[in-house]
Amino acid sequence: STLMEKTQEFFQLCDIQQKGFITRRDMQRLHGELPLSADELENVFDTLDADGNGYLTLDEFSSGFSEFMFGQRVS
Amino acid sequence: DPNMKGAAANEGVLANFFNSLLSKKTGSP
Repeated sequence: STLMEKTQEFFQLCDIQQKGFITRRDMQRLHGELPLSADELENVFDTLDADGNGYLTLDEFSSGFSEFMFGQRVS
Repeated sequence: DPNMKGAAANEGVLANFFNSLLSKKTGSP
C-alpha cells in the first residue's frame, strides 16, 4: 500500500470517531494500546501539532509521518 | 541550543510512536 494509505490508516487509528482531526484526548486514548506513556503521547501530539491549535489534521499527521519515514537521522 | 535538544528528543518519541503504530498494524495476532 502507498504511504498515503498507511497515513490514512494510522490517522483513523487515532481518530476513532472519524471527526477528521485528532485531539489531545484522542491521543491519550492510545495510552494502553501503544507502549507509550501519557507524557510521551502528549509530546507526540505537541510535536505533530505544528500550528499548536490543539487539532491534529491529516496534513500535520502525514507530514510528521513522512518526516519519520524519510527524515530519520542515521548516526 | 536547547531547542535543538528538544527537537532531537521529540524525534525519538515520534519514531517510537510511529514504530508502535506500525507494529500494531502488522504484528497483530
